[in-house]
Parts: sequence; structure tokens; C-alpha cells
Amino acid sequence: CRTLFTDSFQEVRQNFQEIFSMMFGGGTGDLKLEENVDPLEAGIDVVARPPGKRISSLRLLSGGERSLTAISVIFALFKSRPSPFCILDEVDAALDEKNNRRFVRVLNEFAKTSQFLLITHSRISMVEAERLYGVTMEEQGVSCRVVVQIEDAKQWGDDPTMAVH
Amino acid sequence: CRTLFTDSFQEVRQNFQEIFSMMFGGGTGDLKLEENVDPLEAGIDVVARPPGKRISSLRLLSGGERSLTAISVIFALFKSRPSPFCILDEVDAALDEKNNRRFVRVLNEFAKTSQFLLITHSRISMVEAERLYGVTMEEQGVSCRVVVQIEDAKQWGDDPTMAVH
Amino acid sequence: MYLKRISLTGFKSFADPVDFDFDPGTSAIVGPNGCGKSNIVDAFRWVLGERSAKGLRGSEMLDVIFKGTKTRSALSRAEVRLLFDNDDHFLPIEASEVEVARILLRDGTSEYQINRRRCRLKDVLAIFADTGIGADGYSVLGQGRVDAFLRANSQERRKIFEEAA
Amino acid sequence: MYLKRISLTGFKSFADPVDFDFDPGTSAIVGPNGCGKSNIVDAFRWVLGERSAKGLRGSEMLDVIFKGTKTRSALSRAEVRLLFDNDDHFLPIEASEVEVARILLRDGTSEYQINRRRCRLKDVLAIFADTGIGADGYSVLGQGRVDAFLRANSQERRKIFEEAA
Ligand SMILES: Nc1ncnc2c1ncn2[C@@H]1O[C@H](COP(=O)(O)OP(=O)(O)OP(=O)(O)O)[C@@H](O)[C@H]1O
Ligand SMILES: Nc1ncnc2c1ncn2[C@@H]1O[C@H](COP(=O)(O)OP(=O)(O)OP(=O)(O)O)[C@@H](O)[C@H]1O
Ligand SMILES: [Mg+2]
Ligand SMILES: [Mg+2]
Repeated sequence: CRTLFTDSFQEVRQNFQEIFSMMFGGGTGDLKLEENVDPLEAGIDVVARPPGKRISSLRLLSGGERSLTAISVIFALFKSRPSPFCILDEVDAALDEKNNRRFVRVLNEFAKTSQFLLITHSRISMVEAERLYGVTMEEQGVSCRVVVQIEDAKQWGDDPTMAVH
Repeated sequence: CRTLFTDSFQEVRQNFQEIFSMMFGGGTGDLKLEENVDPLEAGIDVVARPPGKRISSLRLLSGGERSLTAISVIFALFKSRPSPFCILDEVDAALDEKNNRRFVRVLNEFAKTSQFLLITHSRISMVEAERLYGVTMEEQGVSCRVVVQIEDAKQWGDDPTMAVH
Repeated sequence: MYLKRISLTGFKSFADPVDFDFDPGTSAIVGPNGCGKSNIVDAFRWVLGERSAKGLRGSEMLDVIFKGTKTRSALSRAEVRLLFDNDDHFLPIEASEVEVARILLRDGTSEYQINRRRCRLKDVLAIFADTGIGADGYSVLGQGRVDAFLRANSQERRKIFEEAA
Repeated sequence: MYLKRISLTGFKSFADPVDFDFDPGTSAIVGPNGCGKSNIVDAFRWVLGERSAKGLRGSEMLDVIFKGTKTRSALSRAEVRLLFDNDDHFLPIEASEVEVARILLRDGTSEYQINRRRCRLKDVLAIFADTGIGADGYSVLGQGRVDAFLRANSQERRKIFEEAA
């Protein structure tokens, strides 16, 4: 039982180290078991060091850095224990363009073996999707589905009815 | 003391009703004192009804609707008790384009009498600023200031050094 | 194995029947604030057995039934269907397609179905056990929940880890 | 009365001295994730008396001093200066410009200044009392804090209200 946990922990930890560097374009990420505690009881700490910076507490990270770190953890778990299906609801909200593109690149790797459903406002994330659905409210308060072209999605916010086909 | 609170509460409540409708382009917002409780002790409840929808709990609101409602509360307080200065750090993160534009329009009204400092990733919010500063890290881990043109800000995410003047 | 379709009728803002068809590849759902995107995520988790109204942003389970608008009366029934392609027999069911459904009536009666046959919640849970797919599975990352792992303390992270891996 | 300039030296990621000059109009600060934008907001609140390290995303107050990078050693001093235009004598000081500063050394000694004269924290707080400007004032809305009012319970909202208005 201890071995089972420690083995899977080591595997996820390794995944996290790789994925973190991919997401940040460098830097080091790590998962650590609480020290001096029975591995069966130990809590898990997250270490995140963006490129060029010194290690400090998670709290000091910026909004976007926190998102990237958290997404890296999810993907690290996912890699060890792939689920055929995954929904991500606006996980890219805090990312700048550069980080958004890196997130999409990593996502595409995982998308080779799992089906992803992304809810997003980000043009960068939408462009990668093989299928794009729009949801809007033509009648106030009632949701309906619309087919969307990327070009429409770009003007979406200004006039959702423009996207109706 | 009771009159002082109730008066200022009624004023903020009125502001909230007006500002909410401006932010949402319709709908009704309200602030209510807990009923059957001494007004000196009563808590404050927020009612938010986006256009065309029925009143329901705050929790059911979408991410963007919550942001707009919260921003309306801030502005309602601000209108009764203007501060000469206000910093808003990424309050527009969850807003779609249409709501982002409405937010900026309301902000511009308040900006006539108060000085605002906006931290944002949103092109729509930046474009309204009379002065635009960039912050970036030319040397890894060390922040520096750069002057930014809106055109640069558009490519910002891809290559921060492009924005350096 | 992949999600082929999600069908919503009377669920939250989806008063009229709406279907979303998916391929094995990545799909993106886009649209303005408050138009129903996260409600689709709620629907997915609801069919797979979410029992907490709070977990679906409501105060009681009946909150998931369409409540009506200014121009439309409330409905008395919510229904969501998930259709999975099961050609690779990833799910322990002898069928190349697996449809899971959940129905709730305003009088409180509710029902689960697998391939149109009435069943119990535990039958639904049994199908997806150990797949990572489910109301609480790590394969659904809700809005605003991306950094939940970081905000948790080290013991809570351990729990999350053990459930996921 | 408006904020004319904020100067940071050795504060968090601002190792080198950086000035931001402002006009009475709206200013926007933009840039990639993790480059220091929210650190500027922390700096503003720090000078105005923020005493909680947690409130500045740190674990101890010394966390606000530049910690160094791979290529640069840590500094031993953090200094932030705010320069306000006081032509309308909005602030109760006999001067057309009011500069408030705070300095922290790595040995823990710290100092507040008003117009380059050493003073105590209470003197700084006295200047801004009742203006809404301050470390906890409603005039600073931090990242991820926009819907704090909504997440609070009705009693907490009452408190927030009473402090603001
Ligand atoms: N039972 C119900 N009946 C009618 N409308 C409902 C019901 N439950 C929720 N809603 C409405 O659904 C809307 C929220 O939708 P949702 O959270 O899916 O938005 P969203 O598309 O994710 O938006 P955002 O981009 O802002 O996150 C709210 O306006 C809410 O009033
Ligand atoms: N004392 C310090 N010394 C050096 N770097 C520090 C110090 N304190 C914080 N930092 C760094 O500052 C960065 C955070 O900056 P900040 O929160 O201002 O980013 P931001 O520009 O707001 O980004 P985002 O757009 O993602 O919110 C972190 O990477 C953190 O490591
Ligand atoms: Mg949403
Ligand atoms: Mg920030």
C-alpha cells in the first residue's frame, strides 16, 4: 500500500516536472511529500519556480503563474491516470497570450489520447479546437446552440446574433 | 446613528440599482437589509437579475455576471463616497467583449471625478486609458517599465521585447 | 470511447431541447457571459450523479429545472442525456453505444437511465468507476476552480491525489 | 488631488529603481504574466500601512525585499515612494505635493516618511483617514478579489459597507 502510493506519487511527480517546464518554457516545478512524516500520512507540497526566478512560496506567484502551475498538476495526474474525457471550464482566463499558446500546445499533446471539451473566451484556445460550438441566448434567458466560425467568434462579444448560421 | 446608516444605505442602494442596469444593459439589481432584524444589526443581501432572467440566488450567476454585479457594488459605494483614487487589478478578466465595453463606459463616467489605475490584459480596457505603461522582465526575474503603444500591446503576449521603446 | 453527444431539455437555462454532438477530437464551447456554457458542465456532472445542489451552484436540487423568464413560464421537468461511443468496450457494458440519462420532476421524483432502461444511481456510478469520469472526477475542472489544488492545504492535496491516482 | 508617481526600489521583483508617472486621467498597466503588475498594487498598499505579510501574498514581511535571481543576488532594502499632487489641499498637509515613503531593511528595521521626514505609521494613516485611500480602503480592488463582496455572508457585507460608507 505504501509502495503503491509512493510509486504513483513518484510517477506523477516526474510528470509534473516535465509538464511544468513545458508550460513555463523553462523553470522547475516539483511535488514533495511532507518530510519526517510517514509516507502514508504525509501531505503534498507544491514547489513552483518560474524561469529565472528564485523559489518562493506559491502565494507570491502571479495570477497567470498560479493557473499554469495548477494546470500542470492536473495534466501530471492525467498523464499517469489518463481519462478518456476531460472538461476544462475557462482555465485559461488568467493567461497572457504567450502562456495561452504554450497551454494549448501542451493540451494538444494530451488531446492525442483523450477527448477534451474546452469552455473558453480565448481566441487562442478556440482556434485549436476541431469542433467549435456557440451557445447564446437569442430569446432572453433561454440558451440555444449556434454553429460558429472562428471569424464570427472574433466578433462574438459585440453581437452574438452575428454568429447564428 | 441608525438614520446615518439607513440614509447612506438607501443612497448606495439607489446607486446600485442605476449602475447595475448600466452594466448589464438592463435587468434589475438591488441591495436589501435582512428583514425582521434591527437595522443596526441587519446584514446586507444582494439581488441580481440580469436582463430577461428571473431572480435567483447569486450562486447561479455566471462568472461574468458575478464580476459585473460585484463591480456595480464597488461603483455604487464609490459614487456615495468618492475616493480621489482607485486601483482595479484585472477586474475585467471574466467579462466577454460586450460586457467589457459596458464596464469601460461606466468606468469612464467615474473617471471624470476620480483617478483610476487599471491593471488589465484586456485590449478593450487598455484602449480607453489616457496613459499606458508596460511592465515586463527584460532580465529574467527583474521588473522594468516600458512605454507601450496600443499596437505593441496587441502583440505583447507573443514577445514582450517588441514593446520596448 | 468518447462522448458523442450531450442533450439538455429543461435543464437550467436550456428550456428547449438542445444537442451538442462531439467527435473524438478537441471541442470548444464559446459564447457571451451568462448564456449557458457552464450550465453544460453542470449538466454533465449532474447526470453522472452530482448530489449536492451547492456543487451545481444552486440552493436546492430543484434549481436545475428551468425556472422561466419574463416571457416564458417555468418547466416542470429537467432531462440530460449523455451518449458515449463504446466501440472499444472501455465501459463495462455490452453495447457499442452507452447512453446515460437523468430526469428530475418538479414534484421531486427523479430517475436515472442507462440505454433507456431505468436504473439506480449506483449502476451509473459503477459504469464509470475508476475511469476518472464522474461528478467529482478530476476530469472536470470547473470555472474558478483551476487553482483549487494550490489553495488546498497539504493534507487536502494528499486526498485529491489519492482519489485521482 | 491625484497620484503623480509611484517609485519602487528593491520591492519584490523591482530590483532596480523604477518610476511610474501618472496624470489625473485613467492609466492602464499591462504586461505578461508574472512581470510585476500586481506587485505595484502590493507596493501601493504596503506604503499606506499594510501590516499583514499574507495581505501582500508573502509569509513574512521580509518577503517584500527583492530576493535575487539566478543571475542577481538578493537586495537588503526595499523602498517605495508615493507622490501625490495636493494643490487642492485635499490631504491635511500644508504642501502642494505630499510624498509618502516606506523603507524596510533585511535586518528588520523599517521607517515611514512624509515629505522626506521620518514619521510613524499613525501619521501616514492620519493623512488618509476617511479618504478611502489606504491599504484596506475600498479604493484598491486586488486580483481575484473582485467578487469578495458577493462571496461574503450578509453580516460580513454589512461590515464592508460600514467601513466604506
Ligand atoms: N434553473 C434555471 N432556469 C433558468 N435560468 C437558469 C437556471 N439556472 C441557471 N440559470 C441561468 O444561467 C445563467 C448562467 O449560465 P452559465 O453559468 O452557464 O453562463 P456562462 O455561459 O458560463 O457564462 P460566463 O462566460 O460568464 O461564465 C445565469 O444567468 C442563470 O440565471
Ligand atoms: N521578493 C521578491 N523578489 C523577487 N521576485 C519576487 C518577490 N516577490 C515576488 N516576486 C515575483 O513577482 C512575480 C509576481 O509578480 P506579479 O504578481 O506582479 O505578476 P503580474 O504581472 O500581476 O502577473 P499576472 O498577469 O499573472 O497577474 C512572481 O513571479 C514572484 O516570484
Ligand atoms: Mg461560465
Ligand atoms: Mg497580477
